[in-house]
Amino acid sequence: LQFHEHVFLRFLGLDKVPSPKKFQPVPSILKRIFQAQEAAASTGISKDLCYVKELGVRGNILRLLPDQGSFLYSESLSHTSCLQKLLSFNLSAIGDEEQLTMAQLGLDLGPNTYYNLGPELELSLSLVQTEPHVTDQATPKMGKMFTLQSVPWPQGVLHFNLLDVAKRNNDPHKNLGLFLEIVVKGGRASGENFQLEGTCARLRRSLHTSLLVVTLHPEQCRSPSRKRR
Amino acid sequence: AAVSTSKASCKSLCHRHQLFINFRDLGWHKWIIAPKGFMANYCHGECPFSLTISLNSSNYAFMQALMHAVDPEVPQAVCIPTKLSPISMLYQDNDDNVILRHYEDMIVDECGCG
Repeated sequence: LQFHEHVFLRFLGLDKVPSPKKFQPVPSILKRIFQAQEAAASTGISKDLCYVKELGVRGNILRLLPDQGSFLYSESLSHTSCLQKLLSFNLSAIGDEEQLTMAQLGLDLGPNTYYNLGPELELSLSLVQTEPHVTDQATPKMGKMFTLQSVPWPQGVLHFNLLDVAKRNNDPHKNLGLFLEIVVKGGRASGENFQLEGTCARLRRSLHTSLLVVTLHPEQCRSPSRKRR
Repeated sequence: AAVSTSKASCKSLCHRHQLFINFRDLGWHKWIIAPKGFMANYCHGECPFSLTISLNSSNYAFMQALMHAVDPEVPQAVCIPTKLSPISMLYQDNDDNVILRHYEDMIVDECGCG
């Protein structure tokens, strides 16, 4: 089968055959959306391919971007600061013509089985100015803090809507850079002490961050035709 | 007067031909997570006048087949997809992004004379 591979790749929106070193874990939400679409297509049920029902947004291209940032270790860490991490997401895969309809940050703090009901954490997210494709900046230029959230104890995945941040920052030649700090606020409900360092080391090990981006390709998704009068 | 038409054998009549492309045959299983391949079906076959009514055809095709039967200069009606369905592809690009993309009208489900 003499297959004009490059033609098919361009059709898929790719310029060459990807050669990933290893497969990234596929989040259950993408699997669910894929399986729902497959089921609809095989039963002949027509589905709006430009609306992601599971996320409640319009779009026909979903991308899960891995975090390319690194942990920051600085002496100036306050005694209750648990971890500081530079988050960096490469937005260059998003085509200029695509409209951004969702940007959801996922922070997986790991299963709460690691911790017995403590400690309470305070989590803050700030914008940082990142140089294009530089991921291990020693001292990021801090921007505005846009989220400060208390978490009763490390548990599961937390989601943050970054659509406005990503839209403002959506210069495809730049990474979206964020600064994450997790501070320990208090011990277990009973007030007992706990090993701060052990808790933070575990958090650093289990923390997994990713950015789920949904876009609408205008040529493949005409705006829903106006109802005939 | 009854118009004589060629007795086309069933096999040569317009219908859907199934063709499955297995991504592993192309070495693409290394970056396409799902599906394992896709049905690249196609439509092929004749649209003789005598059968246009039964070959899931459009009225236009019926008229064109009639005209072709009267004047062979008029091209025959052609065998085209009449029902299509989309596919979704879950793959990984060179930046380790996991991408889920929907493509409509990718799979031919039914064919007819158009």
